[in-house]
Amino acid sequence: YSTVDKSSAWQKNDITYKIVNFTPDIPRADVESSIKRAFKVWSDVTPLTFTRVYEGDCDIEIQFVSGDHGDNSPFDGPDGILAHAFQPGPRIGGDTHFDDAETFTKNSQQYNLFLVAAHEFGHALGLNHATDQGALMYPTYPSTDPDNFRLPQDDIDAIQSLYGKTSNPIQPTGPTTPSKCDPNIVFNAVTTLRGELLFFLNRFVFRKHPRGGESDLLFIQELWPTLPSDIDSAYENPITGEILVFKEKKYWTLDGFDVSQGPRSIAELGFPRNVKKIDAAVHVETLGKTYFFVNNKYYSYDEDKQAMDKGFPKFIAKDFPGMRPNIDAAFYYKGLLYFFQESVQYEYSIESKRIKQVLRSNSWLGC
Amino acid sequence: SAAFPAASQEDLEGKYGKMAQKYLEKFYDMKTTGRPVGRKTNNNPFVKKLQEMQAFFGLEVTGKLDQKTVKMMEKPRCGVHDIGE
Repeated sequence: YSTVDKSSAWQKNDITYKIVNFTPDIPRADVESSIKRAFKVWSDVTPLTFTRVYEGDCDIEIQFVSGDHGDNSPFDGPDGILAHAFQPGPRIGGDTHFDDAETFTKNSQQYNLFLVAAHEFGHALGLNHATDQGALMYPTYPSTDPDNFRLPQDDIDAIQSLYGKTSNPIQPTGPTTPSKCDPNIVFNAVTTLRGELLFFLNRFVFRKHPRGGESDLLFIQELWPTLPSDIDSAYENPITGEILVFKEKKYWTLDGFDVSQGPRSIAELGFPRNVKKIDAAVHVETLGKTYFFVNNKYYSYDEDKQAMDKGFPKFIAKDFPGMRPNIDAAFYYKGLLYFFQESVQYEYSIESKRIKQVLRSNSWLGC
Repeated sequence: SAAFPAASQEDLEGKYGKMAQKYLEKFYDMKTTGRPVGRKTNNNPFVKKLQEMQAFFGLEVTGKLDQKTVKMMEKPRCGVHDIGE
């Protein structure tokens, strides 16, 4: 992270703000609640307090403006630049301007006002842009679920370096951004997608072509805005070209980068009620079967008949000798299964029922 | 597929060069005379600033306007500079 000098931050903890005008995109009450929540992001982790004033002087003046609005930093119409804010100081210092040419929302559609405001208030408090891709202070719009937003640790460290910690006995911690070559990396789910590999982890997905090139780290919601974070499992059915993504007792169907259906209940696929989540899923092209791994057992689903095979679930240890229960993720590639357990990956031959190789879980990412 | 169609370096610079120049002026404090920057040599301010931008975003630092760099520049973002100013 990067910040202004401590001497250029606010030299007080009680900050006032004023909402000068409103966007017509959402009701006033939603603007007010989005702004209030955006300030709370910062006050939750520091001794800072934010008080709204309705007239007179204040520290942070909030406006919705468009085009050239007299501060030598004109806005550029829809998309592009969404907002800007000035670092702490008198007069225009701390002031925050939103581009009124944008459509602001209170949901996961772009551009969520709370997310944009929380970022800008970081500037108004003295934070610069961060290079951590998962940080709130990263320069680009964060395609992350606004309802489940938690301030990332990089931003907590940044703001606390200027204003100190909260007086709460339990210090808040935030999510960190995964590093592809972390030897302890544990993926939530792995699947192929039209020749590429996707590795899901918390809010993120690593996208990689197996034949080479650098992997891209993206927010899951950047590719599929209506998908949740922290998914449990996923698989590609190459016959239909669809990907099924599972979280707890729900699943979504993806057609490339569109969410074509969902969420639906996994009961529709034939899972009994006692299945609370699917640890891993993989489609074996040569058999036309999809295997679902749940704790120490697995289910077999016939994609042609669109029904669960009879006689399942069966024990993983019996039919996949060498494999232990609680598989984190799995995918099928060029006739072999790849099972992920914690930070390890097992290359598995279905034909010989043997583990062929033990690899690090991030070996596909060039690590 | 969401993969990019192949495009030559000349194509990219021709199509996105002006946009990239504006981006670097705005967010990376690139000083120009307002005219398009010339040949992309290593001493060229465009190349240097493009490298800074690529490093900031964790992209491969090539100093050339490649697909991933263009894609990053096209993302919606905050109007505050990244470095400089």
